[in-house]
Amino acid sequence: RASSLTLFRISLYIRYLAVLESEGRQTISSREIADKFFISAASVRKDLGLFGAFGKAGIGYYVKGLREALLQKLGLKRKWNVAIVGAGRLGTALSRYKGLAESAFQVVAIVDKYPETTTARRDSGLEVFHVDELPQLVNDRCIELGIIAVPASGAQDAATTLVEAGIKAILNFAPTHIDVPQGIFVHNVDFTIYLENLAYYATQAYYS
Amino acid sequence: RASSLTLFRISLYIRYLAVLESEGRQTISSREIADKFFISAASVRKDLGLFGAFGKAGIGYYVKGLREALLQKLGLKRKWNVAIVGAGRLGTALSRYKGLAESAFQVVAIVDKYPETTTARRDSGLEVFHVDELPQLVNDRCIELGIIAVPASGAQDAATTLVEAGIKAILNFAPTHIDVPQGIFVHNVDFTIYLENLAYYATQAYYS
Ligand SMILES: NC(=O)c1ccc[n+]([C@@H]2O[C@H](COP(=O)([O-])OP(=O)(O)OC[C@H]3O[C@@H](n4cnc5c(N)ncnc54)[C@H](O)[C@@H]3O)[C@@H](O)[C@H]2O)c1
Ligand SMILES: NC(=O)c1ccc[n+]([C@@H]2O[C@H](COP(=O)([O-])OP(=O)(O)OC[C@H]3O[C@@H](n4cnc5c(N)ncnc54)[C@H](O)[C@@H]3O)[C@@H](O)[C@H]2O)c1
Repeated sequence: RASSLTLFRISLYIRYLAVLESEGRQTISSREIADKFFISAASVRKDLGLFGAFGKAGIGYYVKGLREALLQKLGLKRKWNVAIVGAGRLGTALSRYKGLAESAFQVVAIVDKYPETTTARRDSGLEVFHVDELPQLVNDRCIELGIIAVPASGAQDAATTLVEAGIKAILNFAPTHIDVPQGIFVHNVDFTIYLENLAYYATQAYYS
Repeated sequence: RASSLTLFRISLYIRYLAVLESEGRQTISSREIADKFFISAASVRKDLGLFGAFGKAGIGYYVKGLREALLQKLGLKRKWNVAIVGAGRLGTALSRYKGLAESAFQVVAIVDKYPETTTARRDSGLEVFHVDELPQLVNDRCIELGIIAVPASGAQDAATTLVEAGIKAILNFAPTHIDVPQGIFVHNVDFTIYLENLAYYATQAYYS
C-alpha cells in the first residue's frame, strides 16, 4: 500500500507523461523523470515498481503504456462520483471547478445544513440538498468520495454523516482534525503549505 | 536550491515536529521521521542536510531546534503579506481561511475587476479594491506574495499585473498555464490531485 507522498509523486508523473505524450515522445528513462522532479532515478524506479511498472534496459519506459498502467492502478480509468458537504464559498467554487471536466471525477451532489440560504443556490443555480438527504444521494448517485467544505465547528458532523452514508475516503478542507473509524481514509488539505513553498522561492529571488 | 517536492516534504516535517513538540518530545531520529512519511532515513537526512540540519550520532535531532532551523531557512519566522486577485467564491474563501491565523501569512489585500459586485463585498464586508490599484497596494502594504483566483480567461492578466507590481512568487488556482518572466516563481494548484489520492485509498478499502 503506497504512502500519500508516493501517490502524490505518481500523480505528478502521470501529468508529466501526458505532456510528453502530447509532444510525441515514445519512451522515457527513469533518469529523465528523476531530473524533472529533482529526485534520484532509483526513487523513481522504486515508485514505479510499487505500481508494477518496470523499465527495459536501454529503452526505459513506454510513455503511453506507463501512463495507462499508472492510471489503471490508481483507479483513474473510470469516473468517480463525488459529494460536497458545505455549499458555501469554497464548496461552490470546488463544485464549479473547470479542472474537473477532464479528470476522473465529477461532483454529483452538494449538500448543506441550510440549503435555502447558501451562495450556491443564489449564485450558480446549483441544486443544493439538505445534509440529511446525503445517505439517499450516496445510494442513488453511486457516490464514493466526499469533500468537507464546512466551518471547523461543523466538520466532525459532516465526517460522521459521510461515513455513515458509506463513503470510504474524504477530503477535508476544514482547519480541524476529524475522527473517523479504522479503514476510512481522510486527507486534510491546507493551502498554507503552498504559501510556504512561495515564501522559500521569494526568499531565493531576493538573494539572486 | 531545493525542489518543490523537497519543500513540500520539509513543510510536512515542520508540522510533524510541531506535533512532537506539543507531546513533549525532545529528540527525534531520521529513522522515526522516515517511518512516519514512508520514505528512507537517507532521504530524510538528505532533505534536512540541504537546509543545514545535521543530526548527532546516538541522539538524532533536537525537535525544537530542528523546527526553528527549518522555519528560519524557509523564511517562515516572519509574517508575509499576501494579495489575492479575484474576489469571487474561491478568493473570498481563501481570504477568510482560519488556518492562516497561526501561519506565517496574512491576506492584506484582495482585488477584483468588478469590485462593486463581488461576493466578498456582499457577504463578508471585506474591502475589495479594483485590480488597477494593485501596484499601489503592493507598495503601501509591503505585499510579497500573490494568489490568482480568477477564471482561466483572466489568469494571464492577473499574473502580468502581479509581476509588474513587483510580486516574485505566485500561487495560481486558475486551471490554465500562465507565462511569467524568468526568475518569477509560479505554483499551479489543482485540488484534483488530492481526489486522485482518495480514489487510490477507496480502491484499497474495497479490496481489504
Ligand atoms: N484547507 C484550505 O486550504 C481552506 C481554504 C479556504 C477555506 N477553507 C475552509 O473551508 C470551509 C468553508 O469555507 P467557506 O468560506 O466556504 O465558508 P462558508 O461559511 O461560505 O460556507 C460554509 C457552509 O457550510 C454550511 N454548514 C455549516 N455546518 C454544516 C454542517 N454540519 N453540515 C452541512 N453544512 C454545514 C453552511 O451552511 C455554509 O453554507 C471553512 O472551514 C474554511 O476554513 C479551507
Ligand atoms: N485549482 C483548484 O483546485 C481550484 C478549485 C476551485 C476553483 N478554482 C478556480 O478558481 C477560479 C475562481 O473560481 P470562483 O468559483 O471563485 O469564480 P468566481 O466567478 O466566483 O470569481 C472570479 C472573480 O474573478 C474576477 N475577475 C475575473 N477576471 C479578472 C481579472 N482579470 N482581474 C481581476 N479579477 C478578475 C471576477 O470579477 C470574479 O469576482 C476559477 O478559475 C476556478 O476554476 C481552482
